[in-house]
Amino acid sequence: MDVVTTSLEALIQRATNPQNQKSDIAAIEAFCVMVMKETEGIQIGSKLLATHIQSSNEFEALQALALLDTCMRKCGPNFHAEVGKFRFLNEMIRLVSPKYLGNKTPIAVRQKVLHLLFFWSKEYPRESKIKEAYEMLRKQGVVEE
Amino acid sequence: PVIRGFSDDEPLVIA
Repeated sequence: MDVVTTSLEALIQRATNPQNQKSDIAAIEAFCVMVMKETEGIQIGSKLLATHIQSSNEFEALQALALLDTCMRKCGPNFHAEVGKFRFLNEMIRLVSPKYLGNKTPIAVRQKVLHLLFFWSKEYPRESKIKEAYEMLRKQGVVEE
Repeated sequence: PVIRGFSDDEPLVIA
Protein backbone atom coordinates (compact mmCIF):
# COMPACT_ATOMS: atom_id res chain seq x y z
CA MET A 1 0.00 0.00 0.00
CA ASP A 2 1.58 3.30 -1.02
CA VAL A 3 2.08 6.21 1.34
CA VAL A 4 -0.55 8.39 -0.34
CA THR A 5 -3.26 5.78 0.14
CA THR A 6 -2.35 5.10 3.76
CA SER A 7 -2.18 8.82 4.52
CA LEU A 8 -5.49 9.59 2.80
CA GLU A 9 -7.08 6.63 4.57
CA ALA A 10 -5.85 7.82 7.96
CA LEU A 11 -7.06 11.35 7.26
CA ILE A 12 -10.55 10.33 6.12
CA GLN A 13 -10.86 8.05 9.16
CA ARG A 14 -10.16 11.07 11.38
CA ALA A 15 -12.36 13.44 9.37
CA THR A 16 -15.38 11.10 9.43
CA ASN A 17 -14.87 9.41 12.81
CA PRO A 18 -18.29 8.79 14.40
CA GLN A 19 -16.73 9.74 17.79
CA ASN A 20 -15.93 13.26 16.59
CA GLN A 21 -17.34 15.85 19.00
CA LYS A 22 -16.64 18.52 16.39
CA SER A 23 -15.23 18.72 12.87
CA ASP A 24 -11.59 17.69 12.64
CA ILE A 25 -10.61 20.74 10.59
CA ALA A 26 -6.93 19.75 10.44
CA ALA A 27 -7.76 16.34 8.95
CA ILE A 28 -10.24 17.87 6.50
CA GLU A 29 -7.68 20.45 5.34
CA ALA A 30 -4.88 17.89 5.05
CA PHE A 31 -7.12 15.50 3.08
CA CYS A 32 -7.98 18.23 0.55
CA VAL A 33 -4.33 19.28 0.17
CA MET A 34 -3.21 15.68 -0.43
CA VAL A 35 -6.03 15.08 -2.92
CA MET A 36 -4.88 18.12 -4.88
CA LYS A 37 -1.12 17.78 -4.53
CA GLU A 38 -0.41 14.06 -4.76
CA THR A 39 -0.30 12.09 -7.99
CA GLU A 40 -3.39 9.89 -8.04
CA GLY A 41 -4.64 11.88 -5.02
CA ILE A 42 -7.91 12.60 -6.81
CA GLN A 43 -8.52 8.98 -7.81
CA ILE A 44 -7.60 7.58 -4.39
CA GLY A 45 -9.44 10.32 -2.47
CA SER A 46 -12.64 10.01 -4.49
CA LYS A 47 -12.65 6.21 -4.07
CA LEU A 48 -12.25 6.59 -0.30
CA LEU A 49 -15.07 9.15 -0.23
CA ALA A 50 -17.35 6.82 -2.23
CA THR A 51 -16.74 4.12 0.37
CA HIS A 52 -17.27 6.31 3.43
CA ILE A 53 -20.51 7.94 2.25
CA GLN A 54 -21.95 4.40 2.24
CA SER A 55 -21.11 3.84 5.89
CA SER A 56 -23.95 2.25 7.86
CA ASN A 57 -23.09 4.75 10.61
CA GLU A 58 -25.21 7.79 9.82
CA PHE A 59 -22.86 10.32 11.42
CA GLU A 60 -19.86 8.86 9.60
CA ALA A 61 -21.74 8.99 6.28
CA LEU A 62 -22.84 12.59 6.88
CA GLN A 63 -19.28 13.67 7.75
CA ALA A 64 -18.06 11.93 4.59
CA LEU A 65 -20.63 13.84 2.52
CA ALA A 66 -19.48 17.08 4.15
CA LEU A 67 -15.87 16.20 3.29
CA LEU A 68 -16.94 15.43 -0.29
CA ASP A 69 -18.67 18.82 -0.45
CA THR A 70 -15.52 20.54 0.91
CA CYS A 71 -13.35 18.77 -1.69
CA MET A 72 -15.72 19.90 -4.46
CA ARG A 73 -15.30 23.48 -3.26
CA LYS A 74 -11.55 23.37 -2.71
CA CYS A 75 -9.96 20.77 -4.97
CA GLY A 76 -10.71 22.36 -8.34
CA PRO A 77 -11.85 21.25 -11.79
CA ASN A 78 -9.91 17.98 -11.90
CA PHE A 79 -11.77 16.83 -8.81
CA HIS A 80 -15.09 17.99 -10.27
CA ALA A 81 -14.31 15.90 -13.36
CA GLU A 82 -13.69 12.77 -11.25
CA VAL A 83 -16.89 13.18 -9.24
CA GLY A 84 -18.64 14.06 -12.51
CA LYS A 85 -18.08 10.55 -13.87
CA PHE A 86 -20.91 8.02 -13.68
CA ARG A 87 -18.47 5.70 -11.89
CA PHE A 88 -18.64 8.04 -8.88
CA LEU A 89 -22.19 9.34 -9.36
CA ASN A 90 -23.50 5.77 -9.46
CA GLU A 91 -22.28 5.28 -5.86
CA MET A 92 -24.45 8.22 -4.81
CA ILE A 93 -27.40 6.99 -6.90
CA ARG A 94 -27.27 3.56 -5.26
CA LEU A 95 -27.54 5.28 -1.86
CA VAL A 96 -30.84 6.93 -2.73
CA SER A 97 -32.39 4.43 -5.15
CA PRO A 98 -34.95 2.03 -3.68
CA LYS A 99 -33.72 -0.51 -6.24
CA TYR A 100 -30.38 -0.55 -4.42
CA LEU A 101 -29.58 0.72 -0.91
CA GLY A 102 -32.16 3.50 -0.83
CA ASN A 103 -34.46 1.87 1.71
CA LYS A 104 -31.60 1.18 4.13
CA THR A 105 -29.99 4.62 3.82
CA PRO A 106 -30.87 7.03 6.66
CA ILE A 107 -33.19 9.82 5.46
CA ALA A 108 -30.66 12.54 6.43
CA VAL A 109 -28.03 10.90 4.21
CA ARG A 110 -30.48 10.50 1.31
CA GLN A 111 -31.46 14.17 1.57
CA LYS A 112 -27.84 15.34 1.70
CA VAL A 113 -26.97 13.25 -1.39
CA LEU A 114 -29.87 14.74 -3.34
CA HIS A 115 -29.06 18.29 -2.19
CA LEU A 116 -25.43 17.90 -3.26
CA LEU A 117 -26.37 16.53 -6.69
CA PHE A 118 -28.89 19.34 -7.21
CA PHE A 119 -26.43 22.03 -6.08
CA TRP A 120 -23.58 20.61 -8.19
CA SER A 121 -25.80 20.35 -11.28
CA LYS A 122 -26.22 24.12 -11.03
CA GLU A 123 -22.72 25.00 -9.72
CA TYR A 124 -20.74 22.86 -12.18
CA PRO A 125 -22.70 22.93 -15.46
CA ARG A 126 -19.66 21.70 -17.40
CA GLU A 127 -19.98 18.37 -15.60
CA SER A 128 -23.01 17.42 -17.66
CA LYS A 129 -23.21 13.90 -16.23
CA ILE A 130 -24.15 15.34 -12.82
CA LYS A 131 -27.15 17.03 -14.37
CA GLU A 132 -27.98 13.86 -16.29
CA ALA A 133 -27.89 11.83 -13.08
CA TYR A 134 -30.07 14.33 -11.22
CA GLU A 135 -32.63 14.46 -14.06
CA MET A 136 -32.77 10.64 -14.07
CA LEU A 137 -33.44 10.63 -10.30
CA ARG A 138 -36.22 13.15 -10.82
CA LYS A 139 -37.71 11.16 -13.71
CA GLN A 140 -37.60 7.99 -11.61
CA GLY A 141 -39.45 9.76 -8.81
CA VAL A 142 -36.55 9.49 -6.35
CA VAL A 143 -36.53 13.27 -5.99
CA GLU A 144 -39.72 14.74 -4.56
CA GLU A 145 -40.07 18.25 -5.97
CA PRO B 1 -17.18 -0.85 -37.49
CA VAL B 2 -17.58 1.59 -34.61
CA ILE B 3 -14.23 2.17 -32.97
CA ARG B 4 -15.12 2.18 -29.28
CA GLY B 5 -13.36 5.19 -27.75
CA PHE B 6 -11.54 4.46 -24.51
CA SER B 7 -13.93 6.06 -22.05
CA ASP B 8 -12.70 5.67 -18.49
CA ASP B 9 -16.24 5.69 -17.23
CA GLU B 10 -19.18 3.34 -16.84
CA PRO B 11 -22.85 3.69 -17.82
CA LEU B 12 -25.31 5.64 -15.65
CA VAL B 13 -27.13 3.43 -13.15
CA ILE B 14 -30.91 3.87 -13.44
CA ALA B 15 -32.60 4.33 -10.06
